[in-house]
Amino acid sequence: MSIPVIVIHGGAGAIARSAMTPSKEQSFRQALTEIVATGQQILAAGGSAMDAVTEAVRLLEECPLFNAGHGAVFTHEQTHELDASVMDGQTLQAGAISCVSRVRNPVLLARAVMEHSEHVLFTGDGAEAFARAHGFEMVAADFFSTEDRLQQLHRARQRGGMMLDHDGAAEASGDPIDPDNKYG
Amino acid sequence: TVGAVALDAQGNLAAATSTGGLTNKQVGRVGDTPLIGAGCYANNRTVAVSCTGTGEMFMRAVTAYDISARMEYAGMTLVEACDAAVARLAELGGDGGLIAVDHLGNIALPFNTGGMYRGYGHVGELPQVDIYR
Repeated sequence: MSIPVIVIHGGAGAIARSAMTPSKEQSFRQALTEIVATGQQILAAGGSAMDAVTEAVRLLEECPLFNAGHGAVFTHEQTHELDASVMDGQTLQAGAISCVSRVRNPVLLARAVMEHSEHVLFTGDGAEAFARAHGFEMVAADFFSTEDRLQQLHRARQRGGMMLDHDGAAEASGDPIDPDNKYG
Repeated sequence: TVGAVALDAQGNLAAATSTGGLTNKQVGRVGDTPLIGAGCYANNRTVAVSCTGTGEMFMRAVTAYDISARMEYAGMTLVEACDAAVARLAELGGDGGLIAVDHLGNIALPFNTGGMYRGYGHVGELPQVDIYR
């Protein structure tokens, strides 16, 4: 029998560790460490892989450092659109949602789609109606906003492009945007 | 984008992915995250995968399922399948990476761009985290 294991990621960005302030790097490391530890505890207690990945992603959504849930990036219209999915390797069951803006934890809604619907993917208003029908916590549209992400949007708008998750070079160097970032 | 993959004590795999998309994206644009087989996939016979990066390329390459298919149909190892999938991603002009765990508990964290935030932990061991250049 293999040893249970959890692996997490916090996104992809054009900014490497070398461009990040020490305090910011420590914040990322601490968050990642705590979330991995939580996943390990679930697995050690006999919890399922689905329970472990759901809780890990929920915690990542709750952390403003990462581009999901609270701390999500802005669209061009200065709104948020959140997407999520889950898949169970034992049953090949899957659930997903896209373009929601009021559901606090999109990954929990994706799992609910998997467990309580004959369908796989709901989007926009339909996804949020499904959430309400299943008693999900709904939040104000600005719940997901952070000042860092707003500034990131302003920089992207100035450059007329899009960016992946992490724009750490700007805060570390004072440069308005990483000159090597082809998304901005 | 964030994600997680896991193998539990019963030998079951699972994957989850969540995102706010790209900064300054056009409203209504959807990437690979909610698309099963592109940004998220799990199959006990092969692997669990969660992706992050330029979503359009992961969609065109059907990256998460591609890894599973390479393992199931071509007999590749986890690392071989992941490396091939990331190479395919690069051919399409995509940046990013993925995390994966196979049914034997092997893990892979390949990427082709910087700023990759990763963590993993086997039960009974200390969590390992890093931010990869």
